[in-house]
Amino acid sequence: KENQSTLNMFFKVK
Amino acid sequence: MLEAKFTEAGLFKRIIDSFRDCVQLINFNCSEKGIAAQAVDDSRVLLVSLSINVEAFEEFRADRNIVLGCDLTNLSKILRCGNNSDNLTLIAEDSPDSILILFEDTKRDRVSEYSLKLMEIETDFLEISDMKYESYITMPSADFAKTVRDLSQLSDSINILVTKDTIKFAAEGDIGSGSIVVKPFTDLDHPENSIKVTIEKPVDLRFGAKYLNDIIKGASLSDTITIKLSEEAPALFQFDISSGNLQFYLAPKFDE
Repeated sequence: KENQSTLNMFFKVK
Repeated sequence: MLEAKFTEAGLFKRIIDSFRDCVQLINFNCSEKGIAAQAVDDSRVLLVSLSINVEAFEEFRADRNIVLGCDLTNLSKILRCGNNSDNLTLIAEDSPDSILILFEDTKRDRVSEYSLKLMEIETDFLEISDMKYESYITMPSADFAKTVRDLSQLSDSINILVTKDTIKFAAEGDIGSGSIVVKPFTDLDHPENSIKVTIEKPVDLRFGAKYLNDIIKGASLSDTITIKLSEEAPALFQFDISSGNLQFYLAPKFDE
């Protein structure tokens, strides 16, 4: 099964 | 006060058309450097980052930092009212609640003027630190767009596999599978047709076809696209404009 990652997992939220 | 004049309204229209389907609301940040904007789609998978440098404008003046919060559906309604060859000027006060959009057909002495109401858009800002990428591809944007369109018919995921001398795009779905392999080459007469690959490490990544179909709308901005890939990190898809660029950061899919 494949999972979609989100940008929040990689970038800091300011 | 902001006064930003594009020689051709068509450029700003094409820029907005390149991302108005994936994000609805966006803050344009105007400063002495030009106009910049960042927005993330609702699923937080795709990030749009725009920068239009001062040199891209025929005239540009921003006395202080001005934020223009726009609903892109409404902005593009107004942009459709001008002709592509018109001059387009954006005018706003320092703390504006609306923006003036001026189209000038200099040949016919025809001026049309629209005012667009602005919005307060509260968004968080994603800080993209300098990412380290493992593979870089530059290729004709039209080729990339066709590749994405063709493979999305087969699956809702597209794999991009880059090795030293090959880029392989592949999709596998219920009706069957498909792959497109391209190799680096240099076209001296038409450099924009060249395909360039630089790799530090081979990468094999999978992306949602839906998002790639959003990204290829940027192909109208530039003959070429630069793709930067890194294992287990968002990929960067970049279209350069005369002075500035439109970037899409796309989070990959993973096997569970």
